[in-house]
This record gives sequence, structure tokens and C-alpha cells, in this order.
Amino acid sequence: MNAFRLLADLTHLLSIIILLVKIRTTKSCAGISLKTQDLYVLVFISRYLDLFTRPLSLYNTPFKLVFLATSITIVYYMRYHKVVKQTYNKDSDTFKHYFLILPCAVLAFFINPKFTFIEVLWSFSIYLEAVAILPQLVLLQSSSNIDNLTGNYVFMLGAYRALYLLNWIYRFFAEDVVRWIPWIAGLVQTALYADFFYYYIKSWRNNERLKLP
Amino acid sequence: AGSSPLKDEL
Repeated sequence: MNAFRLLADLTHLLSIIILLVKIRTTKSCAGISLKTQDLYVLVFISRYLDLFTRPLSLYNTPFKLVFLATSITIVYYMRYHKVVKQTYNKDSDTFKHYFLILPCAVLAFFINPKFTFIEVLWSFSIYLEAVAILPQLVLLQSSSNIDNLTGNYVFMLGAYRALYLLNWIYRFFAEDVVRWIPWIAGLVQTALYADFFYYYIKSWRNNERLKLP
Repeated sequence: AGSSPLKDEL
């Protein structure tokens, strides 16, 4: 455990808290992509099957349970809550997210640390997480204005993987750890946010409302 | 350098 890793996980948790606060207090999920949230449920379920096979950890186990519970809660709100579901921008959430799942599954089938059920699903979850933000970014681009909570949510979600990159650099030098699969996927995942980061920081510096061109 | 997956991360 190092500071980058701890900060990354807390940032990830914070992003989810921001999203839940937005949904619960404003009773609105405007600007949030249900497709991205669906993908996160799939990511967490396929990655955290090891909850059943690995010994409990005081740090990892609670995080895994929280990520599973909160992602399912968010999807539940967006689909079934009688007020929240009416605020969902269904017509703008146009990304064909099913087309992300098959390529990630094929990639996981061929590129994995070990050809076992758990390891292939783990690889699948790493690949899918890398691209799961795409429907959300497409939805934001079609939004004329993005509320602060939504902007902060996406920023924290991007910052989390960027901090993992620092963690991996640290671990490479301090612990001699080399793990190509999460590194490359994590690099792709962070790179997808580059455009968003640029406009987020620009709007923050100019004290303007966030808008993606 | 280990070749096992990074299972100690989230």
C-alpha cells in the first residue's frame, strides 16, 4: 500500500458518493449515462467474484462490497425510482454499449494472466472498465450544460485511474512489480479522459460552467 | 518481477 493507491481508491469512492448525493438530493440523474452505470455493475461483478475464492482482506473486501452495492443501487435508482427515472436522458444516451462487451470478452479470452474462469473474467473486467466511460462522455458532449455534481463525478472517476498510474509507477520502482494487462488498460482508460480533463480544468480556472464542445 | 495478476488491487 502506498499513498497513490490509497488516494486513488478514496477518489474512486468519492466519485461514487458524489453521484449518489446528486441522485438522492436532487432526485435527478440528468446527465448520467445508464449505459455506463450498467457497464460498471458488470465490471464489478466480473472482477469481484474473487470475494468467494480469496481470503478476506480488511482493506479490499469492504471496498469491493461497497463498489458492488453502490453500483447496483445507482442502476436501481435510474431504472426504477419513480421520480429519478423520469429525469434520465434516454434519448441522448445513444452509445451502443453492447458493442463494447463482446470485444472485451474476446480480448480477455486471448489475453489473460492464466486461462481460468476467474482470471478471464478478471481480465474482461479490466478491459471493460477501461472503455465503460465512453457512453457517459458521449452523453456529456450532447448536453448543453453540465451540472457541477455531474462534472465533479466524471472528473473524480478519471482522477482515480490517473492516480493508479502513479501507483503502478511507484510499485515498479519500489516493489519491482510488472503487470502489463492493468497497466495498458489503465493507460487507455485515463487517456479517454484527456479531453474532458482539459475542458474541466479550463472551466474551473475561468470560473465558468462546464461545457464540452 | 511477478507475473501473477495484480489481485491485491481493486
